[in-house]
Amino acid sequence: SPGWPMVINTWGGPFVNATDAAYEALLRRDVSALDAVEIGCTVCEENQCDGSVGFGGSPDENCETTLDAMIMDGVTMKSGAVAGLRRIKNAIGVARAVLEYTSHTLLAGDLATQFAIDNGFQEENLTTDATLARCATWREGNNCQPNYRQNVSPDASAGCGPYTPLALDSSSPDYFGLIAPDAAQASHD
Amino acid sequence: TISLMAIDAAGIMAAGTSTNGASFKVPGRVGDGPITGSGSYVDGDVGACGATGDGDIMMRFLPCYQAVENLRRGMNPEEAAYDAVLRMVRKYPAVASGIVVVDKDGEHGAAASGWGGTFTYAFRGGLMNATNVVGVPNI
Repeated sequence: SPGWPMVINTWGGPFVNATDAAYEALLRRDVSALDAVEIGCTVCEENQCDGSVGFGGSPDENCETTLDAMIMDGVTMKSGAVAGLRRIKNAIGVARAVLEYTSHTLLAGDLATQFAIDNGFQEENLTTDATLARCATWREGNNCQPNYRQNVSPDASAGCGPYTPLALDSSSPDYFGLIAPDAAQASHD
Repeated sequence: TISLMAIDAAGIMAAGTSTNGASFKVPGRVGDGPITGSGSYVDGDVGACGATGDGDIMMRFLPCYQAVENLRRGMNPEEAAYDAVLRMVRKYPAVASGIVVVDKDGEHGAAASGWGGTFTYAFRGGLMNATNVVGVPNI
């Protein structure tokens, strides 16, 4: 242990700016551990870290970036979270607002966005030119590969949708293989 | 994904996670990041955990809840992280996962699986002048 105060987080490289921001904030006596978590994660969101945090990264099939965030207080065990947050950049800030201004734990989707707007967060487009270029390559250059669809027609491992579900039969030899695959995700959170 | 844990000068702990998820996901998909006990978890009496990886798989195991409970049962942070990762690897051998654990005294450790490169974590505390980055081999 290096002693207190202390900050520790996943990943090095561009994520170190978040570590430093949170640690340096904790050196000020008026900043709490919760504040430091919010400050560190916000730095990563603003800097887009390695592309896996914040606006513009990890677009969905429709090229939209949505954000997930959660913050937890180690004293009260209370947590606030947002899932599939649309059009708001500061996801960890909205999660903090869920923690501070509601007795709920998780808000999702468009209604989480509305909560954020009601709490003073600015609605913004999370798509960037880089997002659009990446999406175009995925759709037109790579024929929508990889993707997360299965048991659909047309074959999702070979082409783009729209997809329709295939009838499933639990006596099929492939059925349980699809439920517990050895495969990893095509990309990670 | 960033999953970050903080201990203030009085030993008060907090944790959090922020992510934009997986690329080219089905619209509406939510990963492990906002799930308490999966993306991160903290009990200030014991310690905290942060996670990153294949969220669709990880959120089925609540690995950060498991890791903090492992601390409570007497494991050190590295052992706690290793056990949490191993529980996922046993069922999903190819899962990409990275678990970082810190106890209430600031002792820390991590475990990882399935990365093409090396999973890393960063920490800074006490009187350190700069952040240290630690590489974690896949189990």
